[in-house]
Amino acid sequence: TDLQQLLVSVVLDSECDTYPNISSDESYTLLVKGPVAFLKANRVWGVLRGLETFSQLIYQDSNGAFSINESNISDSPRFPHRGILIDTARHYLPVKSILQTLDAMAFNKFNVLHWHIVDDQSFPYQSITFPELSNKGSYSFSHVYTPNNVRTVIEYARLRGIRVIPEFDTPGHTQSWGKGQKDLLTPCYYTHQSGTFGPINPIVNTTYSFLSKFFKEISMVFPDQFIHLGGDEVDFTCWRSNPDIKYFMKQKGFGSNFTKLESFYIRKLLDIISASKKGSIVWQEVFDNAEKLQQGTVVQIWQQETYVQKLRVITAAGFPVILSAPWYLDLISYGQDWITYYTVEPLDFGGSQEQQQLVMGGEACLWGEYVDATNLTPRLWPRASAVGERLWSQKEIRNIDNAYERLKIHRCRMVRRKIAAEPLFTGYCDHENKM
Amino acid sequence: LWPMPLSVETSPRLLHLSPDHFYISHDPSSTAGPSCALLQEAFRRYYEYIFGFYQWHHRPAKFHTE
Repeated sequence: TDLQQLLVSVVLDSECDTYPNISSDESYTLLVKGPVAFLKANRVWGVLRGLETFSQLIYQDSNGAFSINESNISDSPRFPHRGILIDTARHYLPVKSILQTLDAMAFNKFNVLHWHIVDDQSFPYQSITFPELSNKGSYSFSHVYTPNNVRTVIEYARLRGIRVIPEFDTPGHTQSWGKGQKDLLTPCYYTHQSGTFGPINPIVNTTYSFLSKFFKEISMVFPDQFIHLGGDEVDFTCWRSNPDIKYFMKQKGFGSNFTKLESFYIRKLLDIISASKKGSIVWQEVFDNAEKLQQGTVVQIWQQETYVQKLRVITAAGFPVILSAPWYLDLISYGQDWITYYTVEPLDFGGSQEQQQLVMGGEACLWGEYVDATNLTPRLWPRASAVGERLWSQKEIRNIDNAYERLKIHRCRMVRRKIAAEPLFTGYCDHENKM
Repeated sequence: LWPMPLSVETSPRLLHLSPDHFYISHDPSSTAGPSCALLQEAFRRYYEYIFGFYQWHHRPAKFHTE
């Protein structure tokens, strides 16, 4: 019996020419029966996920013949936000590496690329409004992402049903911003003006007029509803040393509590983002340090020691959360650490049903200190695949032995599709016989 | 399968596919047709993942149009 055709049907408005968003419907049904198989979805996003599943059902035997079992599949994701964070500032990643990451994400049904595009070390994002930021802040003139590069990444992602959320972390982690934007950073005083600069200067109006113009551009370049504003690891040492900042603190009644100054800055920044009709995602310290955080702000949890408690506290306060803390893939350990990532249960934090509904999903994070184009892919995959199944599949899918058998085949499938995914353990891939 | 779908029923009954006689296309009732570049591109991509790049470029012309 032959299978001759896969007929694809989109039921509702296809959304073919739109960008995916947090509410995108990725559900699909797949009926494989000869001679015609049927893939049905409400939107194109479901078709993309169904095509991936269909392709995984087909296998090639040792004689080279292609086969598929008759099957009936109904599928939809458990969490709507399933992301991979990559960092293109600590090490530059060529566009080709980013596109390859998007391919691998599609194979694992991830739907968000969290692009941590700039950081202390470099500013590769080429801004149209402020070209000096990358002219002076990138590692070199060629280590930049031009507007055309950014458009390429966004479109490549869209074609795979993947959203691109850029992160422009401030007021800390902004050393590279200071090179191309005079007076943006706070001058530090250690007995006298030291010539070093700290976080973004939150007390001058020029800062906010810069941020307004800059984020207006960002909100137009990146189509997603959300922008990640960072807000983590703000070092108060420089602010504390600056006499103008101390005077401002006194005037505002902040005393010596610099978290209030940080909060003052973030509040103004969140207003700027709201004015651009975008939503904001921030790291957890913004919630910790804020007296009052705008409702609807999405809080991303990254600190590992207390993440269960944080899930409880932040959702109890009514804020949507994204969980990253248990999935820091930059932490390398010996052996099968995919199991550690796989066994995490995002909703086991003792929250009510309402609190659990505020967990939008999670992200596997690979920071850039020790990865560049030479090792990004093998460090990500198949470890990120473990996170992928945790976020897509039902809670009950957690048997390690079963997962191991499937994941080792999936790893070989990725390798066959030119993703240099590391082995899970001992063994081999069937396709190696043909090499 | 990875990640595991919500519900999977498989039968032992095997169907065979041939790169030259298999194609992915739009159901006439679908709201997305050949003008949907996102899907056209996805059909091409997944054909290649299933059968390999060579077959896509060497299949009969009628399959390209279909």
